[in-house]
Amino acid sequence: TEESDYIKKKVNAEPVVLFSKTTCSFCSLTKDLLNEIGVNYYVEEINENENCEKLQEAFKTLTGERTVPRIFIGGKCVGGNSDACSLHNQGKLVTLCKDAGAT
Amino acid sequence: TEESDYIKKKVNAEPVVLFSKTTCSFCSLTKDLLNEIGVNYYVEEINENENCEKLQEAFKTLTGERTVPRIFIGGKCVGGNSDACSLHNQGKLVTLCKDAGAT
Ligand SMILES: N[C@@H](CCC(=O)N[C@@H](CS)C(=O)NCC(=O)O)C(=O)O
Ligand SMILES: N[C@@H](CCC(=O)N[C@@H](CS)C(=O)NCC(=O)O)C(=O)O
Ligand code: FES
Repeated sequence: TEESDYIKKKVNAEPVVLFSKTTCSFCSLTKDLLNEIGVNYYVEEINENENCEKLQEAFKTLTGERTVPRIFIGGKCVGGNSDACSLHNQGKLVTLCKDAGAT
Repeated sequence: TEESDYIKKKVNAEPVVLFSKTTCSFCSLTKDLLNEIGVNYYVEEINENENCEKLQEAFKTLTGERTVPRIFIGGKCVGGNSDACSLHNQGKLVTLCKDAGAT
């Protein structure tokens, strides 16, 4: 779909890409975490996009889930907020971001 | 407003009342917390209500915030998820619920 192509283009253009909704506290937590570890990242607020529903359908196809936050590092989806926190607790989040060139 | 009256009626009808959205992880966290402490509570999923926007405007007027989750104990708004967690960490949440007759 157009939206699938759009997502692939975005996640390959920057090391860390976060698809978010401005109204969502879980997305805020993810931003706080990324800010805490000091990586550069691109945030797309999908609730401000008229194609939001189609984007979420594309997330489902591409990543198995339609939820936000949806986090991509080095072009690969690492999941949502819980996944990012889990990776960080294992000491892996910073490494993934470094290897992708985000810090 | 009609919505303000509706909210007041609801929060006075049950000791613990949670206004929630089915799509919101912060609301899920609050439900988990209330389940953990074992209190009885009434949940209204406002995103399934056609008057959702007006309900949120009424929350703003009545409680100072329009966000979910919006938690009422003994007819009084104790705030959102962060507030409930903070109260619980201080050992106060269970007491409030007990005093209101929720457990
Ligand atoms: N465990 C997931 C939860 C993801 C989730 O349920 N996200 C909600 C918002 S908090 C969502 O996308 N709901 C559907 C929607 O907004 O369309 C995570 O940690 O990211
Ligand atoms: N700190 C607040 C955050 C509340 C908040 O920002 N809620 C979001 C959803 S997570 C919200 O209601 N956004 C506006 C909306 O959904 O209309 C809490 O702990 O409850
Ligand atoms: S919408 Fe409430 S945590 Fe995501």
